[in-house]
Amino acid sequence: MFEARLNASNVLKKVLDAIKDLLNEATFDCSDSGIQLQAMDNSHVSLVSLSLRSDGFDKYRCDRNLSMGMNLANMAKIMKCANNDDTLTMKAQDNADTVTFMFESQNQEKVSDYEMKLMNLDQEHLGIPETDYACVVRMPAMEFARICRDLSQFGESVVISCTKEGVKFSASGDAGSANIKLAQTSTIDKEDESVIIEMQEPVTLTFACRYLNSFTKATPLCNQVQLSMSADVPL
Amino acid sequence: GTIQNWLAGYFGAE
Repeated sequence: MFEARLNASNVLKKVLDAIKDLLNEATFDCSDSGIQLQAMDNSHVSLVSLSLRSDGFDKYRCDRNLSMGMNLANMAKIMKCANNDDTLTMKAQDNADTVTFMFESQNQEKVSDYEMKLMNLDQEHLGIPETDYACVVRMPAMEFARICRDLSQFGESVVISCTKEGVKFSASGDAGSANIKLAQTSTIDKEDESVIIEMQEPVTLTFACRYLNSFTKATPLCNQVQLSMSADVPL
Repeated sequence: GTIQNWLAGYFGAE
């Protein structure tokens, strides 16, 4: 028996919004410790690695490990039916071929349930390898999303240059060129708004705007984003 | 294909 409850459906809506443009389908691996999802995107260029710890749920029970292959477009259809503040309960029986999503309104007067067929997806054991990155930048997630959006107008790729002093984002194309520099925050009054750089050695790397803009769909999940960079390894 | 293969290997796919 698997059962996971969130007091606000909004949390899972945000998680789904963060991944559904990259993945058509994915396996949610449920165990006692929580739900894991690892999948390469449809073009096999990036990896989505998601961990929803059991203690992040308001109620969590998983008697036996369970792999639930889901079509994310169908899951999105279901999640769209929930109000943000509805309580969400996901349920599946052991060896079941369906999962149930139940939404309860705050006043308990509306209860809806949706059953979705599970899929058998190829299981691959994927993950982001432990890496000592040359530069790790922590910055406001909204600011990063804004920079990616703004620079996408000027080119198909963004160059990120990181030194101890700051981080520079650049793009260029037919319309001209654009540079955005962020200095490391001198005092950390508000942690959420700070830019913090841990640098072993400077790096200059180029990334496709298309993917950066897909990654920033996760922006509503957290105030800060961490960019970990080294030459010749993925961001 | 080459970059995709390299990335798949990097992330641990067979």
